[in-house]
Amino acid sequence: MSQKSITSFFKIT
Amino acid sequence: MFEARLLRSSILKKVLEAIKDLLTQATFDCDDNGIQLQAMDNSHVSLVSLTLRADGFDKYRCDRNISLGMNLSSMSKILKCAGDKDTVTMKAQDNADTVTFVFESPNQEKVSDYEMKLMNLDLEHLGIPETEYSCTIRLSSAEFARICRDLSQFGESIVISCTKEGVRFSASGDIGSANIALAQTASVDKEEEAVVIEMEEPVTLTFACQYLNYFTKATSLSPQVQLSMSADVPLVVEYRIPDIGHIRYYLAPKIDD
Repeated sequence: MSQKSITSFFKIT
Repeated sequence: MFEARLLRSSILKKVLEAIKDLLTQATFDCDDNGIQLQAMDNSHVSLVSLTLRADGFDKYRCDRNISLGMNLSSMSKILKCAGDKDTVTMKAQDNADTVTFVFESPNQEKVSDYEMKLMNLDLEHLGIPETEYSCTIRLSSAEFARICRDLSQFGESIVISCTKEGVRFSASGDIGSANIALAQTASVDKEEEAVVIEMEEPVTLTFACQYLNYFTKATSLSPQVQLSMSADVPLVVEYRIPDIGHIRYYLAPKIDD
C-alpha cells in the first residue's frame, strides 16, 4: 500500500 | 500587545507534548478569538489543527492580530521549567521578534520569565473542507492509545473498520496478526469509558501506525477521543480540551497501489 499526502486532499490556501 | 494567561501551565505543557514529536516548528496565530495553530508534519502526511479559545484563558488580550513562529523544541524546553501548578503568561509586543513566558508559583513567591526568539515561518496553510463523515466513533482516549500501541507491534499499518455492530482495529506483519473489536457500549458507569458509534455507511481505511501513535501523545488532554472517517478521505482524530478548545489531527489514508 502507498501513503497518500495530506495535500492531495486539502488544498493550499 | 498580546498577552494570554492560564491559571495552570499544565494545559500548555500537555498541548506541547501533543504536537512536538510531530512538528518541529509552527506558527501560533493569535487574534481576538484566541490562538490557532495549523501545521503539517515534515512528510506532509498529517495535519495538526489546534484551537485555544480566548474565553478559556484567565486573561486574554490581543490588540492586533499577531503570528508567533515558534521552534517547538525550544518552547518545550521552556515549558518544562514551569511547575504544573504555576500560572503561565505568554506575552509579545506588536511586531516583536521575541515571545516571553512568565511562570508564577501559586503563592507568587517565585516568578520566572523566559524570552524566546521567534522565527519567520513561511508555512503553507491548508483549507479543510466541511465534511459529513460516514462514521464517527467516540471512545476512551486511554483505550485508543493502548490499541495503537498494542497493534504497532504487528505491523506498520492499522486497518480501522467501522460497521454498525462496532469498530475493529487490525494489524498484521511478520510475527502474525492482531484484531481488536470494540462493540458499542450498552450502558456504562463512566461516560468517558463508553464506545459510541454513529454510522451512515460502513467504512474501512488503513493508516500508518507511527502517526496514530504520535496523535495519542494528546491522551492526557482529554478522557475521550473522537475518530471521524469517510471512504478515501483523511481520518480526523479529535481531542476536546475541556473549557478551552480542541486539537484535531488529520491523517491521510494508505491506499492500494
